[in-house]
Amino acid sequence: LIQVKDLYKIYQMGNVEVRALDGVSVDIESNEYISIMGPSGSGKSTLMNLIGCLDTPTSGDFFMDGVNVATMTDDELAHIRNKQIGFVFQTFNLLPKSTSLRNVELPLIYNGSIKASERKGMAISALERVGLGDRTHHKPNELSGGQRQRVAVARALVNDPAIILADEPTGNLDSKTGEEIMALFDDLHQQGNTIILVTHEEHIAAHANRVVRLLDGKISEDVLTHRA
Amino acid sequence: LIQVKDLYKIYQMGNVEVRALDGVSVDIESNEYISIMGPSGSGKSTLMNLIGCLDTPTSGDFFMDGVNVATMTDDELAHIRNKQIGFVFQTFNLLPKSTSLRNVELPLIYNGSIKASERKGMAISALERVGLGDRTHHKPNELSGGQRQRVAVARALVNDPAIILADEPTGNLDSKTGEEIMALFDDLHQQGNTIILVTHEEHIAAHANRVVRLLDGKISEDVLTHRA
Ligand SMILES: Nc1ncnc2c1ncn2[C@@H]1O[C@H](COP(=O)(O)OP(=O)(O)OP(=O)(O)O)[C@@H](O)[C@H]1O
Ligand SMILES: Nc1ncnc2c1ncn2[C@@H]1O[C@H](COP(=O)(O)OP(=O)(O)OP(=O)(O)O)[C@@H](O)[C@H]1O
Ligand SMILES: [Mg+2]
Ligand SMILES: [Mg+2]
Repeated sequence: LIQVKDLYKIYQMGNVEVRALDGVSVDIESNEYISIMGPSGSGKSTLMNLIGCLDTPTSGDFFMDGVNVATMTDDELAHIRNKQIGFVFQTFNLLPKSTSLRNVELPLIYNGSIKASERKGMAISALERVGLGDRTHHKPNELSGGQRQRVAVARALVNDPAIILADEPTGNLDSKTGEEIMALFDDLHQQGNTIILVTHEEHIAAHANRVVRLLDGKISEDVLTHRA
Repeated sequence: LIQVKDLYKIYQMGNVEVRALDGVSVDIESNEYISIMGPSGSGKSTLMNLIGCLDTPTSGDFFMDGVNVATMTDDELAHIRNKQIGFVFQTFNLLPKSTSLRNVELPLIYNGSIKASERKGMAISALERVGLGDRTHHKPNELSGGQRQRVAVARALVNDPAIILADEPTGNLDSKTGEEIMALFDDLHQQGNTIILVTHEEHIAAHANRVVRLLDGKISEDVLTHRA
């Protein structure tokens, strides 16, 4: 499904080189449930943004379903980003002037085949699944930090994408609410979706069955874990 | 030091009333180390913003050193916010176009008595204390999520404020980096500062010696905990 080969992401800051990714290779099959861990600054979000086709590497190859992403047209990339991948950003990236409902509807608007009346129903049900059925008309600054995070989760799931990339989806949530969100990801995995999750919390990573650890832009460990 | 009496914060959303705080009373002595916990949306950030003099309540009283904050002039409030309180925001609130160094220097610029050359040295040492001595010239979008959070911590501490209000200061940090930041707060508490910390992680709350739990805008528990 996803093949990353020798990926580098290097930033030139004046005369200093920052190697966010320093040669990363990983293969991900369909319907895997992977957690990406590692210290702050080790390259987790950088790797997620590359897999999510939101950024381009400095060098290295990245294949989706056998096709090299570097050879794809903008339309093909947009299709992957909007239809195949659901992305939960570490910084939520909600539209500040839109309500929760409008924010969650956004991926459905790009998906031209869904009628407006259907969109609203799908967005409301996604918000209910993350426990925010009573916050549909709140704008982001009228929500708590964890509520904004959950709107970002609802937006990523509303289009029922095959691959879900979630960057620290429970960082602002208390344990009970965090486990409710993880139950959603577990369900989606059971239904055949591929889940890739960045987390720094071991009990959240325990939901996955493979852990990829990054350290200073390199993979320091890639192990299958046994789920109870 | 801090006395909160019957505080309410109510938002009117059309015909729905949202009670972010629904009658909260709490007394905080000097040099206490308190963690505030509770589910997502329970009112933790709202309470922190009121204690940090960044917001005004709908009703109720709030005294700092025996003086009712509602009777203070804007200058007196600004003095408290800039000199007595260091605030780590849940959303970091860094200036996007300024480097880490400039962001951390900001509270020192308000403090008219510090020379420019001194300011730079204080800001660099604050960034070194949070492990970001090699990221002084990065702007926020050139940093990882956890690095931005640590710049926000450095900015809150640089002025050596008597009271530190930290809203989820380790939400984006791996355990090791999180513990390094907690060691900073522990040190400041040992030196006589008052620390009030919102967290959803029990092992982070364990650094404090009192836990105040919020539930639906009310205090559900307020207990002293025994630190090892
Ligand atoms: N400007 C606003 N208008 C309307 N409702 C608001 C506003 N700000 C906050 N709220 C509501 O008030 C409640 C408390 O918000 P608050 O940010 O204090 O929660 P919190 O405990 O910090 O949550 P989290 O752990 O998710 O950060 C939430 O349910 C939120 O939706
Ligand atoms: N635009 C940029 N310019 C320069 N350096 C950058 C840029 N973006 C990221 N970096 C650096 O690349 C490294 C990796 O960043 P990344 O966001 O991937 O880390 P992360 O593992 O997600 O960290 P965290 O757990 O704190 O979110 C960091 O050290 C960061 O400072
Ligand atoms: Mg990150
Ligand atoms: Mg909050």
